[in-house]
Amino acid sequence: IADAWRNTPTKWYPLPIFVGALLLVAINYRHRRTQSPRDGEEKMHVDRDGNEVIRLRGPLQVHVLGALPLRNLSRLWGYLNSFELPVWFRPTGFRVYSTIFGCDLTEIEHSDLTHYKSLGDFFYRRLKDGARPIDSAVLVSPADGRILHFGTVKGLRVEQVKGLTYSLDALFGSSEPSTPSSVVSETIAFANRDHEIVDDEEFANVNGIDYSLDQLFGAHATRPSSPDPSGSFSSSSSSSSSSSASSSGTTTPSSPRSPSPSSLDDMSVEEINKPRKFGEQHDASVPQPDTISQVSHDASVAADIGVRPPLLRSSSGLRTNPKNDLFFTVIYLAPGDYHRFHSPAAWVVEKRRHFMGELFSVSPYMAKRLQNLFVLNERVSLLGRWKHGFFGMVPVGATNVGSILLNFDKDLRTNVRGRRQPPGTFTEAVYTKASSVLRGKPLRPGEEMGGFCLG
Amino acid sequence: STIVLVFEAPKNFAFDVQAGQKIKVGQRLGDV
Repeated sequence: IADAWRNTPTKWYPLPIFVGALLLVAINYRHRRTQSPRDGEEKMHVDRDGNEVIRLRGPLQVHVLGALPLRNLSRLWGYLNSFELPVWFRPTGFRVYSTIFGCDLTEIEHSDLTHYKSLGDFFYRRLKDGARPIDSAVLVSPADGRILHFGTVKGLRVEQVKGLTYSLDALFGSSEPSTPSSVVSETIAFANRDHEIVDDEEFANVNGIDYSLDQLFGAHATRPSSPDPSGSFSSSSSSSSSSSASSSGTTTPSSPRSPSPSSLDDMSVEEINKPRKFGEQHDASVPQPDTISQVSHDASVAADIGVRPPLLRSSSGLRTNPKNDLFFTVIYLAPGDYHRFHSPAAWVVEKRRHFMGELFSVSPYMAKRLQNLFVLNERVSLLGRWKHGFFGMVPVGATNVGSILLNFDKDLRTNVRGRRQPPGTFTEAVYTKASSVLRGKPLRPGEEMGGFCLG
Repeated sequence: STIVLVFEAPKNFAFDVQAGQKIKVGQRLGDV
């Protein structure tokens, strides 16, 4: 060994050097993009406007992962899994996948596995009717998975894991409109001061990691996007990082729905509130005008939550009753789990905010190490209300499942190519036209809302 | 993938789950 160490000549091959240099450039670029818009303010973790700055923080392996082109990898993964598989291979291939990841093939909608054309198709499988009975409790699980964490929101911070928290402002965002020029592209920062939350303003990520509500759900609306051809909601692009406001946002032609009061009155409350079995849910797509089923559906949710003025009056839509608390729970979906999500309660979705972001893995391993994981990743914040007040639901994407679908929002596109909007910005859609009674999209407990797709 | 729920509820709301517990769609999460 000593002889080899002394006498072996060193040959510098150009390819490894080139690859190494590229990697260094990528890491440096990534570091500059995520770390240092303003060095003087870094210690305070706030920007000039006093908004919290969300950056990549964690051990070395987190930063190595952060240097990878995760979004491109995610799209490549989705593309590869969209290939149609040979019919003869499908049963064997899906059984192997199911064995590895623990899928229960007895409960899927199509027992003939050749029905699923690709792994992506199998991944987004439906379950048989009745496979998931819906409990009569006010809050039920929206998905198959594992409870990572739950508790109450303290100081507007959500605990990701013990000791790591994130801000509610980051999670939900606030509603103050701003212009695109005011977007702080280097940070994900959120203004808290517009919130009217009574006391505690914070939440938890998992075992001590927390995040802000605004960071999780979004903050400011900005430039208008193209009109919605369906006419079902208005849309605007938003930044959660700036506090300078200039009104923008736009509305689109509304759909001519006007449910008749007599139809609402005819509904029996007992019938309306009857717990539904999985598979009995209505089609969750945006309703057609004046359909009796939709009116009944709206009436049923109205009976549960009461038809009240929208509660989303503050920046994140968070104005809590002093007699209430803010609660949170985090559910992790493993690769083998059923990946559609359902309504966890009777509630009305008033708006959704699609946050651009990274696509880190959201496995418990990463959740324990990467602070602000759930407000760094691409996500869709759904804001609304239920009978107890504010209700928010945030499907968070991951490397393997970057695509989030909403059945009632066909315009939502996540993990798309092209010019990326700055991190921390979001596009917003308001569902006020989905139900003229409830001024939002009403959902029953257990009603299918959408799901996660590969890539 | 992950789903985060944040909601307002009366102070007597109680979760019926444990951290780390596996759960399925429609299963009780908590009640007032």
